[in-house]
Amino acid sequence: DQKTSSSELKKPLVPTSLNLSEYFKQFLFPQNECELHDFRLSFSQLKWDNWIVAPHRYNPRYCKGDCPRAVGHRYGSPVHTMVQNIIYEKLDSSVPKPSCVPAKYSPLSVLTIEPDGSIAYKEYEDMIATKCTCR
Amino acid sequence: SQASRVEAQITSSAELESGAAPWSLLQPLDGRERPGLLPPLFKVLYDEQGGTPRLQPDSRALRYMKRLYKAYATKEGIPKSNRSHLYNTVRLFTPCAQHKQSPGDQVTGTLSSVDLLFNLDRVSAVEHLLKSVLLYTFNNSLSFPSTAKCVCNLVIKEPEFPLKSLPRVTFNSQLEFQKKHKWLEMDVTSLLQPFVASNKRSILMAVNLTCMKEQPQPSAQDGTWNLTLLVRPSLLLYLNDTSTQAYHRWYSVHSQRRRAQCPHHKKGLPAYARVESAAVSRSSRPRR
Repeated sequence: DQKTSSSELKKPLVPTSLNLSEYFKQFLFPQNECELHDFRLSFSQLKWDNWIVAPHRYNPRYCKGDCPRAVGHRYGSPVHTMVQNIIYEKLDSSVPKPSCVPAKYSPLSVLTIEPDGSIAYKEYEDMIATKCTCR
Repeated sequence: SQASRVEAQITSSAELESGAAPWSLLQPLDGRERPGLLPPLFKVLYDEQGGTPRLQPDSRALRYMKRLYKAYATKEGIPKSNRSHLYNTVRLFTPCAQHKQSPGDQVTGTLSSVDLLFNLDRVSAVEHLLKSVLLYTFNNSLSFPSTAKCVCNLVIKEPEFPLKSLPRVTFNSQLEFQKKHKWLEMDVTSLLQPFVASNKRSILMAVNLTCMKEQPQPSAQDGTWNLTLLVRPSLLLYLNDTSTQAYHRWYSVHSQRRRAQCPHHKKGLPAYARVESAAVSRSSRPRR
């Protein structure tokens, strides 16, 4: 098959319709990349200040943004995330793209007034997002 | 099937309107409400205006707990990591009833003995008692000697039989305090442990406090000073909430320490995979 291999060699590496900058764009990180965002609230906005005495301000933070195609170690994503991305892009777009979600949390101390008038100091797990991931 | 589905929806919404608030469907099956943050959060999800009415706490008790909060957490509510103890919950109860048993004695500074009833309904079965303290606060106007020695005689009774003459357990505690603290803490852990552990819903105790001045003060009349200004004591319970929603400091510190000791420890990877990943990291290191 000498003829085919030589004709193969003549083929341009990149399809002419697609120029290089366009081609590499698909590997860049998205502008609004998946990352942690602040959301400062006070319990009086939720009308909870009649039973939550402290803290006055609470920032639970949240994760938002697009997941890059090559997530890899950057987000601590498992290989499954890239498989899911390939399925979405090449096989079935009804399968959702990987989502930007919290991966780690920190606790919160709360001082509350109980219905019977007693007062409770409690420390709750997983009340503030501290790291995001793509899953 | 479409019609039957619509019909099912109508009946289920009718059941809801019959009175069961939607959030109550999220309550645990055993019917007992789990104290803590979650039930009110569910109410907010269903936009319950105002929530359940609450009794207002004693202002001195609230001031003490705010002071405790500042000692344990930052302004943003992050638990301070410089604390070594294991409790992640502190509950303060003020007595819901008190009956005078015997008048005090002004000369020796004996406080009138009173029966105090504490309702412990808010303590859940997953909260294990680590320490309990009777907390006396003082009126600001109290002309109290700067230091004094107090002896407390405390008798636990059966709430069901308050007049039962035989005291269950008596407890003497010798304690000293300085006025500048404004609080007098008396450790009653050994006394209350069995009651809280057996999930008692209320505790009735008769408290008799006698305080002797350290050094006589010429200004005050000899021996007479007014103890009745001592405000009735509150009961402080230091608990370890063992539920998953509570923060377990010792666990998180321990797991951070473990992670620091072996950073390459890949969670859940089989041994040969760890060897491979170590090989990979070695090969990616620049050759010498």
